[in-house]
Amino acid sequence: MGGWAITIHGGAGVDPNLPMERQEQAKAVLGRCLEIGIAALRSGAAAVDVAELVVRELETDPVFNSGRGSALTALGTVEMEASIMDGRHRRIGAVSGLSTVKNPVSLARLVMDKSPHSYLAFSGAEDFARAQGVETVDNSYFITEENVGMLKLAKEANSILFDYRVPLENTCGTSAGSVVTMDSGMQMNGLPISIYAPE
Amino acid sequence: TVGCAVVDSQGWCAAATSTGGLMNKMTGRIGDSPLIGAGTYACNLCAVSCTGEGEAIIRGTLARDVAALMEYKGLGLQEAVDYVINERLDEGKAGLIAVSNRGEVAYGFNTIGMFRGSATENGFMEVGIWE
Repeated sequence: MGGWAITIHGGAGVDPNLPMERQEQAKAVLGRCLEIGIAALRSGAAAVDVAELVVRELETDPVFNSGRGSALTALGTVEMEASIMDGRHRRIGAVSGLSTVKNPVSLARLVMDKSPHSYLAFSGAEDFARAQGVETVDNSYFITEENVGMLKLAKEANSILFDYRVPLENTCGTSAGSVVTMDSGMQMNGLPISIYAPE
Repeated sequence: TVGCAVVDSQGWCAAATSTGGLMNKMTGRIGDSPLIGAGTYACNLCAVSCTGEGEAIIRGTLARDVAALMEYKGLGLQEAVDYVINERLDEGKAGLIAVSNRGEVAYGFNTIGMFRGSATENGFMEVGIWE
């Protein structure tokens, strides 16, 4: 065996004009979460426990699109999803359509460990969460001012589904009034690359 | 989307992925993150977590394909990741992170950037965004 190793991500599809301040903020969160994982691995924790632990930390920080700070639906609500897989026995757990569960990855873990199923969604997943006593919060906990602004821009810019966050005014190289005009020449999904921000 | 792939000191691999999905998505939309084999996969050889446009990741069954290339074709971790990114994924759509049971880390993406970080027992540690 080659020893432990860990790798994490906070989303793909980054605005090339992302301000340095935002880049440093994201790197700081990644570094902190990596250190949490490293400490757990050094103490002998199992891979599946470390994966859950680290993703919980990433979910809790609104810098990335999961948990608090999640992307919004067209109706302005949050519907989160998560999964976990333990390669040891190919055990899996997955959840979708969550609106009140603070840490979706931990509910996925409970689906894996405490249910006879692999995947629960929407009201069934929420019911399971309550039966398991996991921490729940009001849907508004997940909705940040930044995401409300991003949804507004997404709706104004185009009716298509956005893969990545649309940057707010003066944050990521675009503004509300010029979402589709600041074209650096590159396009993604038929839209100027300049309108895309971190997922 | 956020994700983590880990191999522990016993050589066991695990992966987890969590997301809010797409901004302005339709209610009821399911992405790749909860779909085992698409956005997340782990077995005795490797663990993988994906991020990007869920529909493209689902079409490419990216996570499972990395494992399958290692299992059936005997590719190394980075080779398998590169193959999947270059041959199975639509241009500009997504990225992924992976570990092997041998303590290797790998990543690949064809978007402008991907927020990522890696560390190994031998002291390697890296946090990055761009290529």
